[in-house]
Amino acid sequence: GGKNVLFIVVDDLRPTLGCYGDNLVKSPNIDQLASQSVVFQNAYAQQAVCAPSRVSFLTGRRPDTTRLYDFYSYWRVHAGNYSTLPQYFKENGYTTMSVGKVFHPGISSNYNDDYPYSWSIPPFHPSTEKYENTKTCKGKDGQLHANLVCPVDVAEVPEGTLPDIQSTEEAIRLLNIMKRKKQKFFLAVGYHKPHIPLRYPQEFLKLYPLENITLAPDPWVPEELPPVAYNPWTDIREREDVQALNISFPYGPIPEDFQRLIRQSYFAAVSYLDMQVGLLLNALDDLKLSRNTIVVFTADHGWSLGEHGEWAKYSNFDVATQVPLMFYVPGKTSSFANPGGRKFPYLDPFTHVSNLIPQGQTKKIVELVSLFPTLAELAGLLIPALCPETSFDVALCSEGESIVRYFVSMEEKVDCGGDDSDYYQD
Amino acid sequence: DQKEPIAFCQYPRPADTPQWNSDKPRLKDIKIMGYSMRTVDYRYTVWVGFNPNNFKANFQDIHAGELYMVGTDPGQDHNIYNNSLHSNFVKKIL
Repeated sequence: GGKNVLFIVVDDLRPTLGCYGDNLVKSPNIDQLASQSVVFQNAYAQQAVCAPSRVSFLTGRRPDTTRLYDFYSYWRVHAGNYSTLPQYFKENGYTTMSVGKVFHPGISSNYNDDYPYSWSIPPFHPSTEKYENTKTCKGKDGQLHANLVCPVDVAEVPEGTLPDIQSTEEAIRLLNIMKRKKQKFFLAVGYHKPHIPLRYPQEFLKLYPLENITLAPDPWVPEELPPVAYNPWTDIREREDVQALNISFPYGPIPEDFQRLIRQSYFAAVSYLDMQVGLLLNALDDLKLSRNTIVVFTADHGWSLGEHGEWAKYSNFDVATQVPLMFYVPGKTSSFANPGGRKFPYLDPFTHVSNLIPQGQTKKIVELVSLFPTLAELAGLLIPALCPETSFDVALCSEGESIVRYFVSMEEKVDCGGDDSDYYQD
Repeated sequence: DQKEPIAFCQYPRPADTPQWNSDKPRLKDIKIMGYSMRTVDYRYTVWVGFNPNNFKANFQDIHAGELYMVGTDPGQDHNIYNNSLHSNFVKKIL
Protein backbone atom coordinates (compact mmCIF):
# COMPACT_ATOMS: atom_id res chain seq x y z
CA GLY A 1 0.00 0.00 0.00
CA GLY A 2 0.85 3.65 -0.07
CA LYS A 3 2.30 3.67 -3.55
CA ASN A 4 1.91 6.51 -6.04
CA VAL A 5 0.39 5.83 -9.44
CA LEU A 6 1.60 7.01 -12.84
CA PHE A 7 -1.10 6.14 -15.34
CA ILE A 8 -0.02 6.49 -18.98
CA VAL A 9 -2.74 6.20 -21.60
CA VAL A 10 -2.00 6.48 -25.30
CA ASP A 11 -4.40 7.38 -28.10
CA ASP A 12 -4.95 4.71 -30.79
CA LEU A 13 -1.90 2.62 -29.90
CA ARG A 14 -2.12 -1.01 -30.92
CA PRO A 15 0.50 -3.36 -29.45
CA THR A 16 2.88 -2.64 -32.31
CA LEU A 17 5.84 -2.51 -29.96
CA GLY A 18 9.11 -4.34 -29.54
CA CYS A 19 7.96 -5.86 -26.26
CA TYR A 20 4.95 -7.37 -28.05
CA GLY A 21 7.18 -9.07 -30.59
CA ASP A 22 7.18 -6.46 -33.36
CA ASN A 23 10.58 -6.59 -35.04
CA LEU A 24 10.24 -3.37 -37.00
CA VAL A 25 9.02 -0.81 -34.49
CA LYS A 26 11.61 0.89 -32.31
CA SER A 27 10.19 1.38 -28.83
CA PRO A 28 13.16 0.92 -26.47
CA ASN A 29 11.73 2.91 -23.58
CA ILE A 30 8.37 1.15 -23.52
CA ASP A 31 10.25 -2.14 -23.91
CA GLN A 32 12.37 -1.18 -20.90
CA LEU A 33 9.22 -0.51 -18.90
CA ALA A 34 7.90 -3.91 -20.03
CA SER A 35 11.12 -5.52 -18.85
CA GLN A 36 10.22 -4.44 -15.31
CA SER A 37 6.49 -5.11 -15.60
CA VAL A 38 3.79 -7.71 -15.97
CA VAL A 39 2.75 -7.52 -19.61
CA PHE A 40 -0.71 -8.62 -20.73
CA GLN A 41 -0.61 -9.91 -24.28
CA ASN A 42 -4.36 -10.23 -24.70
CA ALA A 43 -5.90 -7.03 -23.34
CA TYR A 44 -8.98 -5.51 -24.98
CA ALA A 45 -10.93 -2.27 -24.88
CA GLN A 46 -14.72 -2.28 -24.51
CA GLN A 47 -15.43 -0.12 -27.56
CA ALA A 48 -12.96 0.96 -30.23
CA VAL A 49 -13.55 4.69 -30.14
CA CYS A 50 -12.07 7.28 -27.78
CA ALA A 51 -14.80 8.71 -25.57
CA PRO A 52 -16.77 5.50 -24.89
CA SER A 53 -13.60 3.51 -24.24
CA ARG A 54 -12.10 6.08 -21.87
CA VAL A 55 -15.31 6.64 -19.94
CA SER A 56 -15.66 2.87 -19.69
CA PHE A 57 -12.26 2.13 -18.19
CA LEU A 58 -12.22 5.29 -16.06
CA THR A 59 -15.58 4.41 -14.48
CA GLY A 60 -15.08 0.63 -14.53
CA ARG A 61 -18.39 0.20 -16.40
CA ARG A 62 -19.21 -1.10 -19.86
CA PRO A 63 -20.72 1.15 -22.53
CA ASP A 64 -24.18 -0.32 -21.94
CA THR A 65 -23.93 1.03 -18.38
CA THR A 66 -22.32 4.39 -19.16
CA ARG A 67 -24.75 4.63 -22.08
CA LEU A 68 -22.05 6.42 -23.98
CA TYR A 69 -21.59 5.02 -27.48
CA ASP A 70 -20.79 8.32 -29.19
CA PHE A 71 -19.31 11.63 -27.98
CA TYR A 72 -22.37 13.55 -26.94
CA SER A 73 -23.42 12.82 -23.37
CA TYR A 74 -21.96 13.01 -19.87
CA TRP A 75 -22.49 9.80 -17.91
CA ARG A 76 -23.22 11.52 -14.58
CA VAL A 77 -26.40 13.09 -15.97
CA HIS A 78 -27.18 10.64 -18.79
CA ALA A 79 -26.66 7.27 -17.07
CA GLY A 80 -25.64 7.42 -13.39
CA ASN A 81 -23.40 9.42 -11.06
CA TYR A 82 -20.64 6.84 -11.18
CA SER A 83 -17.35 7.27 -9.38
CA THR A 84 -14.22 7.29 -11.49
CA LEU A 85 -10.86 5.67 -10.95
CA PRO A 86 -9.07 8.97 -10.21
CA GLN A 87 -11.99 10.11 -8.06
CA TYR A 88 -11.61 6.98 -5.96
CA PHE A 89 -7.93 7.71 -5.42
CA LYS A 90 -8.69 11.35 -4.66
CA GLU A 91 -11.23 10.29 -2.04
CA ASN A 92 -8.56 8.04 -0.55
CA GLY A 93 -6.08 10.82 0.10
CA TYR A 94 -4.24 11.04 -3.20
CA THR A 95 -3.54 14.21 -5.14
CA THR A 96 -4.95 13.37 -8.56
CA MET A 97 -3.77 15.14 -11.68
CA SER A 98 -4.56 14.91 -15.40
CA VAL A 99 -2.16 15.90 -18.15
CA GLY A 100 -3.13 15.81 -21.84
CA LYS A 101 -5.88 13.54 -23.15
CA VAL A 102 -7.06 11.32 -20.33
CA PHE A 103 -10.80 11.81 -20.57
CA HIS A 104 -11.95 12.57 -24.10
CA PRO A 105 -12.49 16.33 -24.13
CA GLY A 106 -15.91 17.87 -24.73
CA ILE A 107 -19.37 17.12 -23.43
CA SER A 108 -18.55 13.45 -22.70
CA SER A 109 -16.46 14.67 -19.76
CA ASN A 110 -18.59 17.78 -19.05
CA TYR A 111 -16.16 20.09 -20.91
CA ASN A 112 -13.85 19.94 -17.89
CA ASP A 113 -12.38 16.41 -17.89
CA ASP A 114 -14.72 15.61 -14.99
CA TYR A 115 -13.00 18.18 -12.76
CA PRO A 116 -13.34 18.56 -9.81
CA TYR A 117 -14.89 15.12 -9.25
CA SER A 118 -11.87 13.29 -10.62
CA TRP A 119 -8.98 15.69 -10.20
CA SER A 120 -7.45 17.68 -7.36
CA ILE A 121 -6.27 20.44 -9.68
CA PRO A 122 -7.59 21.61 -13.07
CA PRO A 123 -6.48 19.24 -15.84
CA PHE A 124 -3.66 20.42 -18.07
CA HIS A 125 -4.03 20.61 -21.83
CA PRO A 126 -1.11 21.54 -24.08
CA SER A 127 -1.51 24.95 -25.70
CA THR A 128 -0.61 23.47 -29.09
CA GLU A 129 -3.53 21.01 -29.14
CA LYS A 130 -5.47 23.56 -31.14
CA TYR A 131 -3.10 23.22 -34.10
CA GLU A 132 -3.49 19.45 -34.45
CA ASN A 133 -6.03 19.60 -37.24
CA THR A 134 -4.93 22.82 -38.85
CA LYS A 135 -2.74 23.23 -41.91
CA THR A 136 0.72 22.62 -40.49
CA CYS A 137 2.01 19.90 -42.80
CA LYS A 138 4.36 21.03 -45.54
CA GLY A 139 3.36 19.52 -48.88
CA LYS A 140 5.43 18.90 -52.01
CA ASP A 141 4.11 22.24 -53.29
CA GLY A 142 5.77 24.00 -50.35
CA GLN A 143 2.37 25.02 -48.98
CA LEU A 144 0.89 24.00 -45.64
CA HIS A 145 -1.88 21.39 -45.66
CA ALA A 146 -4.08 19.45 -43.22
CA ASN A 147 -2.66 16.07 -44.18
CA LEU A 148 -2.87 12.59 -42.70
CA VAL A 149 0.85 11.95 -43.19
CA CYS A 150 2.50 14.88 -41.45
CA PRO A 151 6.16 14.75 -40.44
CA VAL A 152 7.11 18.24 -39.27
CA ASP A 153 10.13 20.35 -38.44
CA VAL A 154 9.24 21.16 -34.83
CA ALA A 155 11.07 24.49 -35.04
CA GLU A 156 8.68 25.57 -37.78
CA VAL A 157 5.31 24.60 -36.26
CA PRO A 158 3.24 27.09 -34.23
CA GLU A 159 4.83 27.75 -30.82
CA GLY A 160 7.79 25.60 -31.86
CA THR A 161 6.58 22.51 -30.03
CA LEU A 162 4.03 19.68 -30.16
CA PRO A 163 1.28 18.66 -27.71
CA ASP A 164 2.94 15.48 -26.42
CA ILE A 165 6.22 17.27 -25.82
CA GLN A 166 4.34 19.84 -23.74
CA SER A 167 2.51 17.11 -21.84
CA THR A 168 5.77 15.40 -20.92
CA GLU A 169 7.20 18.70 -19.68
CA GLU A 170 4.12 19.40 -17.58
CA ALA A 171 4.03 15.87 -16.15
CA ILE A 172 7.69 16.17 -15.13
CA ARG A 173 6.99 19.54 -13.54
CA LEU A 174 4.16 18.00 -11.50
CA LEU A 175 6.34 15.05 -10.45
CA ASN A 176 8.90 17.52 -9.12
CA ILE A 177 6.24 19.31 -7.09
CA MET A 178 4.86 16.06 -5.69
CA LYS A 179 8.34 14.93 -4.73
CA ARG A 180 9.02 18.21 -2.97
CA LYS A 181 5.70 18.12 -1.13
CA LYS A 182 6.05 14.43 -0.32
CA GLN A 183 2.44 14.10 -1.39
CA LYS A 184 0.96 10.77 -2.46
CA PHE A 185 -0.19 11.18 -6.06
CA PHE A 186 -2.14 9.67 -8.95
CA LEU A 187 -0.81 11.27 -12.12
CA ALA A 188 -2.57 10.43 -15.38
CA VAL A 189 -0.73 11.35 -18.57
CA GLY A 190 -2.63 11.03 -21.84
CA TYR A 191 -0.55 11.12 -25.00
CA HIS A 192 -2.13 12.13 -28.32
CA LYS A 193 -0.02 10.18 -30.80
CA PRO A 194 -0.21 7.95 -32.79
CA HIS A 195 -3.79 9.23 -33.30
CA ILE A 196 -4.32 10.85 -36.67
CA PRO A 197 -3.10 13.17 -38.08
CA LEU A 198 0.24 11.39 -38.01
CA ARG A 199 2.06 14.57 -37.00
CA TYR A 200 5.46 14.04 -35.40
CA PRO A 201 9.05 15.33 -35.61
CA GLN A 202 10.32 14.47 -39.06
CA GLU A 203 13.61 12.95 -37.86
CA PHE A 204 11.68 9.86 -36.72
CA LEU A 205 11.16 8.98 -40.37
CA LYS A 206 14.83 7.98 -40.49
CA LEU A 207 14.01 4.99 -38.28
CA TYR A 208 11.75 3.55 -40.96
CA PRO A 209 13.19 3.58 -44.49
CA LEU A 210 10.31 3.18 -46.90
CA GLU A 211 11.87 0.09 -48.45
CA ASN A 212 11.48 -1.69 -45.10
CA ILE A 213 7.77 -0.94 -44.85
CA THR A 214 5.52 -3.83 -45.78
CA LEU A 215 1.79 -3.84 -46.41
CA ALA A 216 -0.62 -5.41 -43.97
CA PRO A 217 -0.61 -9.21 -44.32
CA ASP A 218 -4.31 -9.13 -45.26
CA PRO A 219 -4.98 -5.76 -46.93
CA TRP A 220 -8.25 -6.81 -48.55
CA VAL A 221 -11.83 -6.75 -47.30
CA PRO A 222 -12.62 -10.38 -46.39
CA GLU A 223 -15.26 -11.92 -48.65
CA GLU A 224 -17.28 -13.33 -45.78
CA LEU A 225 -17.25 -10.10 -43.76
CA PRO A 226 -20.82 -8.87 -43.23
CA PRO A 227 -21.12 -5.26 -44.49
CA VAL A 228 -22.35 -4.12 -41.08
CA ALA A 229 -19.02 -5.13 -39.56
CA TYR A 230 -16.96 -3.00 -41.95
CA ASN A 231 -15.98 0.58 -41.14
CA PRO A 232 -15.33 2.94 -44.08
CA TRP A 233 -12.60 5.01 -42.28
CA THR A 234 -14.24 8.33 -43.08
CA ASP A 235 -12.00 10.43 -40.85
CA ILE A 236 -8.84 9.81 -42.86
CA ARG A 237 -10.77 10.50 -46.07
CA GLU A 238 -11.19 14.07 -44.82
CA ARG A 239 -7.44 14.75 -44.78
CA GLU A 240 -6.16 16.71 -47.76
CA ASP A 241 -3.57 14.18 -48.91
CA VAL A 242 -6.11 11.35 -48.81
CA GLN A 243 -8.79 13.41 -50.56
CA ALA A 244 -6.35 13.95 -53.41
CA LEU A 245 -6.27 10.18 -54.00
CA ASN A 246 -9.97 10.11 -55.03
CA ILE A 247 -10.60 6.86 -53.24
CA SER A 248 -13.99 5.26 -53.81
CA PHE A 249 -16.45 4.95 -50.93
CA PRO A 250 -16.86 2.77 -48.91
CA TYR A 251 -14.31 0.08 -49.75
CA GLY A 252 -11.43 1.93 -51.36
CA PRO A 253 -8.74 0.63 -51.63
CA ILE A 254 -5.91 3.02 -50.86
CA PRO A 255 -3.05 2.83 -53.39
CA GLU A 256 -0.24 0.60 -52.15
CA ASP A 257 2.42 3.31 -52.13
CA PHE A 258 0.23 5.48 -49.91
CA GLN A 259 -0.52 2.50 -47.66
CA ARG A 260 3.22 2.26 -47.05
CA LEU A 261 3.40 5.97 -46.22
CA ILE A 262 0.62 5.65 -43.65
CA ARG A 263 2.24 2.65 -42.01
CA GLN A 264 5.65 4.34 -42.03
CA SER A 265 4.23 7.41 -40.32
CA TYR A 266 2.26 5.40 -37.77
CA PHE A 267 5.47 3.59 -36.76
CA ALA A 268 7.40 6.88 -36.65
CA ALA A 269 4.70 8.38 -34.43
CA VAL A 270 4.99 5.36 -32.11
CA SER A 271 8.74 5.95 -31.77
CA TYR A 272 8.11 9.64 -31.07
CA LEU A 273 5.64 8.57 -28.37
CA ASP A 274 8.23 6.14 -27.01
CA MET A 275 10.67 9.01 -26.65
CA GLN A 276 8.13 10.97 -24.57
CA VAL A 277 7.45 7.95 -22.36
CA GLY A 278 11.20 7.48 -21.95
CA LEU A 279 11.73 11.06 -20.86
CA LEU A 280 8.85 10.83 -18.40
CA LEU A 281 10.09 7.57 -16.83
CA ASN A 282 13.63 8.93 -16.74
CA ALA A 283 12.34 11.84 -14.67
CA LEU A 284 10.55 9.42 -12.35
CA ASP A 285 13.92 7.74 -11.84
CA ASP A 286 15.77 11.04 -11.37
CA LEU A 287 13.36 11.94 -8.60
CA LYS A 288 13.79 8.49 -7.04
CA LEU A 289 10.08 7.96 -7.35
CA SER A 290 10.33 4.72 -9.31
CA ARG A 291 10.82 2.81 -6.06
CA ASN A 292 7.37 3.72 -4.77
CA THR A 293 5.31 4.45 -7.89
CA ILE A 294 3.13 1.98 -9.76
CA VAL A 295 3.33 2.61 -13.50
CA VAL A 296 0.48 1.53 -15.76
CA PHE A 297 0.83 1.77 -19.52
CA THR A 298 -2.07 1.24 -21.88
CA ALA A 299 -4.12 2.71 -24.75
CA ASP A 300 -7.77 3.53 -25.34
CA HIS A 301 -7.94 1.03 -28.26
CA GLY A 302 -5.97 -0.04 -31.32
CA TRP A 303 -5.99 0.99 -34.97
CA SER A 304 -6.18 -0.99 -38.19
CA LEU A 305 -3.10 -0.43 -40.35
CA GLY A 306 -4.68 -1.75 -43.53
CA GLU A 307 -5.79 -5.12 -42.17
CA HIS A 308 -9.14 -6.08 -43.75
CA GLY A 309 -8.90 -3.01 -45.97
CA GLU A 310 -9.50 -0.74 -42.97
CA TRP A 311 -7.59 2.31 -41.72
CA ALA A 312 -9.19 3.20 -38.42
CA LYS A 313 -10.52 1.87 -35.14
CA TYR A 314 -14.38 1.76 -35.23
CA SER A 315 -14.72 -2.03 -35.41
CA ASN A 316 -14.66 -5.19 -33.31
CA PHE A 317 -11.59 -6.64 -35.03
CA ASP A 318 -8.67 -7.44 -32.72
CA VAL A 319 -6.47 -4.85 -34.42
CA ALA A 320 -9.01 -2.20 -33.36
CA THR A 321 -9.76 -3.44 -29.85
CA GLN A 322 -6.49 -4.94 -28.63
CA VAL A 323 -4.28 -2.69 -26.51
CA PRO A 324 -0.91 -2.88 -24.81
CA LEU A 325 -1.29 -3.27 -21.06
CA MET A 326 1.51 -3.48 -18.54
CA PHE A 327 1.90 -2.85 -14.83
CA TYR A 328 5.16 -1.95 -13.14
CA VAL A 329 4.79 -2.51 -9.41
CA PRO A 330 8.01 -1.91 -7.47
CA GLY A 331 8.84 -4.88 -5.31
CA LYS A 332 6.29 -7.08 -7.07
CA THR A 333 6.98 -7.11 -10.79
CA SER A 334 10.51 -5.87 -10.28
CA SER A 335 12.92 -5.68 -7.40
CA PHE A 336 13.25 -2.33 -5.67
CA ALA A 337 15.75 -0.01 -7.30
CA ASN A 338 19.06 0.06 -5.47
CA PRO A 339 19.90 3.38 -3.88
CA GLY A 340 21.36 5.36 -6.76
CA GLY A 341 20.44 2.59 -9.18
CA ARG A 342 18.18 3.33 -12.10
CA LYS A 343 15.16 1.47 -13.38
CA PHE A 344 14.31 3.62 -16.36
CA PRO A 345 17.31 5.44 -17.85
CA TYR A 346 16.32 7.18 -21.08
CA LEU A 347 17.11 5.10 -24.17
CA ASP A 348 17.61 6.90 -27.45
CA PRO A 349 15.54 5.13 -30.15
CA PHE A 350 18.03 6.31 -32.78
CA THR A 351 20.98 4.51 -31.23
CA HIS A 352 19.65 1.91 -28.82
CA VAL A 353 19.32 -1.68 -29.93
CA SER A 354 16.54 -3.19 -27.86
CA ASN A 355 16.97 -6.73 -26.62
CA LEU A 356 14.96 -6.49 -23.46
CA ILE A 357 12.63 -9.29 -22.56
CA PRO A 358 9.35 -8.41 -20.88
CA GLN A 359 9.54 -9.26 -17.21
CA GLY A 360 6.42 -11.37 -17.06
CA GLN A 361 4.01 -12.06 -19.86
CA THR A 362 0.61 -13.54 -19.53
CA LYS A 363 -1.70 -14.58 -22.33
CA LYS A 364 -4.77 -14.41 -20.14
CA ILE A 365 -7.59 -12.52 -21.81
CA VAL A 366 -8.27 -9.32 -19.88
CA GLU A 367 -10.35 -6.17 -20.37
CA LEU A 368 -9.69 -2.49 -19.75
CA VAL A 369 -12.83 -2.36 -17.61
CA SER A 370 -10.71 -4.22 -15.05
CA LEU A 371 -8.24 -1.36 -14.64
CA PHE A 372 -10.19 0.31 -11.85
CA PRO A 373 -10.29 -2.63 -9.38
CA THR A 374 -6.79 -3.74 -10.40
CA LEU A 375 -5.20 -0.40 -9.59
CA ALA A 376 -7.19 -0.14 -6.37
CA GLU A 377 -5.85 -3.51 -5.27
CA LEU A 378 -2.27 -2.73 -6.30
CA ALA A 379 -2.37 0.53 -4.33
CA GLY A 380 -3.70 -1.23 -1.26
CA LEU A 381 -7.14 0.39 -1.39
CA LEU A 382 -10.39 -1.47 -0.91
CA ILE A 383 -11.38 -3.12 -4.17
CA PRO A 384 -14.72 -1.78 -5.42
CA ALA A 385 -17.39 -4.46 -5.32
CA LEU A 386 -18.55 -6.12 -8.51
CA CYS A 387 -21.57 -4.30 -9.88
CA PRO A 388 -24.97 -5.93 -9.63
CA GLU A 389 -26.67 -6.75 -12.91
CA THR A 390 -28.25 -3.29 -12.96
CA SER A 391 -26.09 -0.61 -11.39
CA PHE A 392 -27.40 2.75 -12.57
CA ASP A 393 -28.02 3.80 -8.96
CA VAL A 394 -24.75 2.42 -7.60
CA ALA A 395 -22.07 5.10 -7.35
CA LEU A 396 -19.12 2.83 -6.68
CA CYS A 397 -18.75 -0.62 -8.20
CA SER A 398 -16.91 -2.25 -11.06
CA GLU A 399 -18.01 -4.40 -13.96
CA GLY A 400 -14.49 -5.72 -14.33
CA GLU A 401 -12.58 -7.88 -11.89
CA SER A 402 -9.13 -7.18 -10.53
CA ILE A 403 -6.53 -9.01 -12.60
CA VAL A 404 -3.86 -8.96 -9.91
CA ARG A 405 -4.48 -12.70 -9.53
CA TYR A 406 -2.72 -13.13 -12.88
CA PHE A 407 0.45 -11.47 -11.65
CA VAL A 408 3.36 -13.62 -10.71
CA SER A 409 5.36 -12.06 -7.93
CA MET A 410 9.12 -11.84 -7.91
CA GLU A 411 9.15 -14.19 -4.92
CA GLU A 412 7.24 -16.86 -6.81
CA LYS A 413 9.51 -16.38 -9.77
CA VAL A 414 12.55 -17.04 -7.59
CA ASP A 415 10.79 -20.08 -6.17
CA CYS A 416 10.64 -21.50 -9.69
CA GLY A 417 14.33 -22.29 -9.27
CA GLY A 418 15.41 -20.09 -12.13
CA ASP A 419 13.33 -21.89 -14.75
CA ASP A 420 11.23 -19.09 -16.20
CA SER A 421 9.65 -21.00 -19.05
CA ASP A 422 6.25 -21.42 -17.42
CA TYR A 423 6.39 -17.89 -16.13
CA TYR A 424 6.99 -16.37 -19.54
CA GLN A 425 4.57 -18.62 -21.37
CA ASP A 426 1.94 -18.62 -18.66
CA ASP B 1 -10.18 -18.54 -11.15
CA GLN B 2 -11.65 -21.61 -12.81
CA LYS B 3 -13.66 -19.52 -15.25
CA GLU B 4 -12.38 -19.16 -18.78
CA PRO B 5 -11.36 -15.50 -19.20
CA ILE B 6 -13.53 -13.72 -21.75
CA ALA B 7 -13.33 -10.17 -23.07
CA PHE B 8 -16.44 -8.39 -24.28
CA CYS B 9 -16.67 -5.41 -26.57
CA GLN B 10 -19.27 -3.74 -28.70
CA TYR B 11 -19.65 -1.36 -31.61
CA PRO B 12 -22.71 0.55 -32.86
CA ARG B 13 -23.83 1.01 -36.47
CA PRO B 14 -26.54 3.10 -38.13
CA ALA B 15 -27.34 0.59 -40.89
CA ASP B 16 -26.57 -2.83 -42.32
CA THR B 17 -24.31 -1.39 -45.00
CA PRO B 18 -21.49 1.15 -44.73
CA GLN B 19 -22.70 4.76 -44.54
CA TRP B 20 -20.85 8.04 -44.11
CA ASN B 21 -21.75 7.92 -40.41
CA SER B 22 -20.96 4.21 -39.89
CA ASP B 23 -17.74 4.96 -38.03
CA LYS B 24 -19.19 7.35 -35.48
CA PRO B 25 -22.99 7.18 -35.43
CA ARG B 26 -24.76 9.53 -33.03
CA LEU B 27 -26.88 7.80 -30.39
CA LYS B 28 -30.18 8.64 -32.13
CA ASP B 29 -28.93 7.01 -35.35
CA ILE B 30 -27.77 3.73 -33.81
CA LYS B 31 -29.89 0.89 -35.15
CA ILE B 32 -27.56 -2.07 -34.74
CA MET B 33 -25.06 -3.08 -32.06
CA GLY B 34 -22.29 -5.59 -32.62
CA TYR B 35 -21.54 -7.51 -29.43
CA SER B 36 -18.34 -9.54 -29.34
CA MET B 37 -16.93 -12.07 -26.95
CA ARG B 38 -13.41 -13.38 -27.31
CA THR B 39 -11.46 -16.10 -25.65
CA VAL B 40 -7.96 -17.35 -26.40
CA ASP B 41 -9.59 -19.63 -28.98
CA TYR B 42 -12.14 -17.56 -30.87
CA ARG B 43 -13.95 -14.26 -31.44
CA TYR B 44 -17.72 -14.50 -31.76
CA THR B 45 -19.80 -11.47 -32.72
CA VAL B 46 -23.50 -10.93 -33.28
CA TRP B 47 -24.88 -7.77 -34.84
CA VAL B 48 -28.34 -7.27 -33.36
CA GLY B 49 -31.11 -4.68 -33.46
CA PHE B 50 -30.69 -1.83 -30.98
CA ASN B 51 -33.19 0.77 -29.78
CA PRO B 52 -31.44 4.06 -28.90
CA ASN B 53 -34.48 5.33 -26.99
CA ASN B 54 -34.44 2.63 -24.34
CA PHE B 55 -30.87 1.32 -24.93
CA LYS B 56 -32.20 -2.20 -25.47
CA ALA B 57 -30.53 -4.73 -27.71
CA ASN B 58 -32.79 -7.34 -29.27
CA PHE B 59 -30.92 -10.62 -29.52
CA GLN B 60 -33.81 -12.17 -31.44
CA ASP B 61 -33.15 -9.65 -34.22
CA ILE B 62 -29.82 -10.89 -35.57
CA HIS B 63 -28.54 -8.92 -38.58
CA ALA B 64 -25.24 -10.73 -39.04
CA GLY B 65 -22.68 -12.80 -37.24
CA GLU B 66 -18.94 -13.39 -37.19
CA LEU B 67 -16.90 -16.29 -35.90
CA TYR B 68 -13.13 -16.50 -36.19
CA MET B 69 -10.92 -19.23 -34.80
CA VAL B 70 -7.65 -17.88 -33.41
CA GLY B 71 -5.62 -21.02 -33.99
CA THR B 72 -6.22 -21.29 -37.74
CA ASP B 73 -7.12 -17.69 -38.53
CA PRO B 74 -5.25 -15.26 -36.26
CA GLY B 75 -5.83 -12.34 -38.64
CA GLN B 76 -9.61 -12.88 -38.55
CA ASP B 77 -9.91 -13.09 -42.32
CA HIS B 78 -12.24 -16.09 -42.60
CA ASN B 79 -15.63 -15.63 -41.04
CA ILE B 80 -17.08 -19.09 -40.49
CA TYR B 81 -20.27 -17.95 -38.75
CA ASN B 82 -22.64 -18.96 -41.54
CA ASN B 83 -20.91 -22.30 -42.04
CA SER B 84 -21.07 -23.05 -38.33
CA LEU B 85 -24.59 -21.96 -37.49
CA HIS B 86 -25.76 -25.49 -36.93
CA SER B 87 -22.57 -26.78 -35.38
CA ASN B 88 -22.43 -27.91 -31.80
CA PHE B 89 -19.78 -25.29 -31.16
CA VAL B 90 -22.03 -22.34 -32.04
CA LYS B 91 -25.02 -23.94 -30.33
CA LYS B 92 -22.91 -24.20 -27.20
CA ILE B 93 -21.97 -20.51 -27.37
CA LEU B 94 -25.56 -19.44 -28.02
